[in-house]
Amino acid sequence: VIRATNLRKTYRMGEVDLEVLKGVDLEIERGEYVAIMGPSGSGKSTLMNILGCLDVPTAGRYLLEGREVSALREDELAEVRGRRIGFVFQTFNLLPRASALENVTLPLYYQRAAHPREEATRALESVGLAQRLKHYPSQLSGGERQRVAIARAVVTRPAIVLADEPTGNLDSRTGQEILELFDALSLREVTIILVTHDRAVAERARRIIHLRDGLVSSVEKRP
Amino acid sequence: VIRATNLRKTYRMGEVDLEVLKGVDLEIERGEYVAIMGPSGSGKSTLMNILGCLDVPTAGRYLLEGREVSALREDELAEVRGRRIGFVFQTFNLLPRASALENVTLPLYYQRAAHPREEATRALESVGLAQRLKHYPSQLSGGERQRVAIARAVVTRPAIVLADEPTGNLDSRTGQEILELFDALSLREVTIILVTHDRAVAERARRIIHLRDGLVSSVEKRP
Ligand SMILES: Nc1ncnc2c1ncn2[C@@H]1O[C@H](COP(=O)(O)OP(=O)(O)OP(=O)(O)O)[C@@H](O)[C@H]1O
Ligand SMILES: Nc1ncnc2c1ncn2[C@@H]1O[C@H](COP(=O)(O)OP(=O)(O)OP(=O)(O)O)[C@@H](O)[C@H]1O
Ligand SMILES: [Mg+2]
Ligand SMILES: [Mg+2]
Repeated sequence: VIRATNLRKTYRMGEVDLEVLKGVDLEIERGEYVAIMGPSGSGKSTLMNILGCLDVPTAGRYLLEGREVSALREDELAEVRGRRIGFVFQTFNLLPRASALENVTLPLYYQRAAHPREEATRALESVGLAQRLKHYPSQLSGGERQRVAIARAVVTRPAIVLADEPTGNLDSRTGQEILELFDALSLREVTIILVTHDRAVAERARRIIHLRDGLVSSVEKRP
Repeated sequence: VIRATNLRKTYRMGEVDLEVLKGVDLEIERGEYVAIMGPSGSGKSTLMNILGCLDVPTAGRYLLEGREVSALREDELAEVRGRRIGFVFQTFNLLPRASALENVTLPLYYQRAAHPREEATRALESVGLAQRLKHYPSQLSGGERQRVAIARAVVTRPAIVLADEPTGNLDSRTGQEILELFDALSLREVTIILVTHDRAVAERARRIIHLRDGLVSSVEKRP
């Protein structure tokens, strides 16, 4: 479902070029559960943003569900981002002036879902936030904001979930609940790509891709 | 150095009162290295903000270095926050329009330090960011922003370091370097209070305080 070839990302900083991704090749099957690990600054979030169609590579090709992403029109891209992909950001990126419930309901309105508030409520319940629906992000703990971001990413029932360090702010028990949620999605054939620094989290996946200095350094296949 | 008695924190939400801290007692010696663990939403950051003089309790007493914090004048409070305490926020709180170097230099300007840029540069080098001094927060990875926040907290050589989940966005190797930095501070008699979800991180401390539902549920003394 994902085929990326020779992905490169370079930032111009003054007269210097900073090469962040230096030629990443990636192939992910539909319904596969993959983890990405690597040192801080190795390019994981940069890679995830490209896979999530939130950023464009400087070079290389990205085929998503068989379609060349660079060739998509703006409205087709919006469709992919809104319906095919659910993205959990490393820094959550919640709307500060909307409550938890409103944050999770918003993508459903864009989709013209049948019962947005009920579906958003259920998604928040599934991450343990039934008592926090009316709280604004500033009235939530770090781990609660992270869970609102997760609920928002899964409420639209996307085909692909991209989660950038989804358990970093969670105690192990709450983290377990989130991983069980991802397991359940995986059973329903959702493709899952998780960036994590936590080896225990990565071991839930069927394959662990190790990134180092903007390149894939190794790939672990799990039994 | 820290004596907190019956700390309570309650938020009014419409007609409902949400009790977040329900009577926390805490006594921390000068130079002690303490970890705080507990489920997401249990009140850890709320407690840290009170200990860091960034928030006031709804009830209870807080003596910092023998002085009643609620009785301090605004200028005395600013002095405590600026010189006695170094705070690493769970969500980093960097100035978006200042570079990494500027973010770390700023507290030194307030202190009228002798060589602010050199000291800030050294602090950033100590967290592995020598190559990122000119980057703005939006041009940094999650773990790099976290490390800028750490450098900023320690550059003023505070007597007390309060770190709210300082390794949550770091791979284990980079996290180790940060923990060694804290060990070095501890050797110099700096009082360290770390909130963490990572058991391995907590085990570096001499005492682990477990928070659950706004109360101290148990205290582990480490050998
Ligand atoms: N807009 C930008 N301009 C310049 N450099 C950037 C920009 N965005 C990211 N970088 C650099 O690219 C590198 C990779 O960033 P990225 O966010 O992908 O890392 P990461 O692997 O996700 O790290 P972490 O584990 O800390 O989250 C970092 O060293 C960062 O400083
Ligand atoms: N301004 C506020 N108004 C109302 N409720 C709040 C406010 N700030 C925090 N809370 C609530 O207080 C509780 C404790 O928050 P706190 O940030 O201290 O938790 P925490 O232990 O640090 O959690 P985490 O591990 O997720 O960071 C949370 O359930 C949160 O929803
Ligand atoms: Mg990242
Ligand atoms: Mg917290």
